[in-house]
Amino acid sequence: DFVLAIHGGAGTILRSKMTPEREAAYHAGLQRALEAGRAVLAEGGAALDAVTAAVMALENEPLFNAGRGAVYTSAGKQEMDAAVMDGRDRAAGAVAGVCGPRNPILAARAVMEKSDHVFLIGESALAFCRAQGLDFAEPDYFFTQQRWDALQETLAMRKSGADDQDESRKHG
Amino acid sequence: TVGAVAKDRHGNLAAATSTGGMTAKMPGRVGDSPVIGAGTWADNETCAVSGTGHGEIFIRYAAGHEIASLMRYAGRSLEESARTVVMDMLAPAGGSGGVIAVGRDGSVSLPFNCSGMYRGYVRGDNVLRTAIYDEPFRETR
Repeated sequence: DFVLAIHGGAGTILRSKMTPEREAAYHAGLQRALEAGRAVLAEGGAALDAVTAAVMALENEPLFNAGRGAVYTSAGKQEMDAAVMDGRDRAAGAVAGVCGPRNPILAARAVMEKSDHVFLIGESALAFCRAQGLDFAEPDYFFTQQRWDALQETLAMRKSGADDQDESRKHG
Repeated sequence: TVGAVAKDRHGNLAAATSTGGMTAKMPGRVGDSPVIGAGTWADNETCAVSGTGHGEIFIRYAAGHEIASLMRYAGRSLEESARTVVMDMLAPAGGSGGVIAVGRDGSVSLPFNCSGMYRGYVRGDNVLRTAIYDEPFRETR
């Protein structure tokens, strides 16, 4: 039968900062992603479509560090990376350093399915996505106060020389 | 970082990973997520893998491909291979994080060497299992 596994990152927030409400929200986000992929597989759909659906659901959740919930670079910008691979024939597609496509995983999949390449980056990747008609979002769609505050805290700690013990800021 | 791996009813595997990177990363820095063989890998003969963590180490150890190679050439199980890479290779090198993986036989492995990893899986029984830290999975139908 089918099986689907997902992760929402190893950058879990400190246990001391975890509240019952936050914990419930994370579980609910994971469940929505599992359900998105499960629905594909239960209908006899392809693993490739299931992982795409699951990752899109996670990208749409501001809780997780991808897509809508992406963190900020030291310059206060967002740069997203994504990749997809098909086990049937090792077809693969990836993008890096992009901000604009609502779902970066669809950009990676477009590279795999609509180009002769495996990996596109930056402005050329964005131009390719536009040419493929992918859905773009305005910058405010990707803004989350939590991620912006995390950037300010990290920059302040770097300036002061303090060690950042919070894995949610140290990990992707 | 987020990711998904799956095996469908036809026996095909796939992997996908997406990330915003690390907070306050250097502009232009690329981690393991989009690097095929490091943070993302799928091959019907072995497994599908998606990683999350200290990307530079995952790249240097070709984490996803290494798991597949242990299965292919050393005949190890998915669980042995994934744990070997995450616990014995990545962790000593400073590569904190984890992976999710499914094998060609439908096995699932979700090892991590840090305090937690937002994770979950579902099989044909349609029970959604999710976990964050080293606690038992919550089951939802």
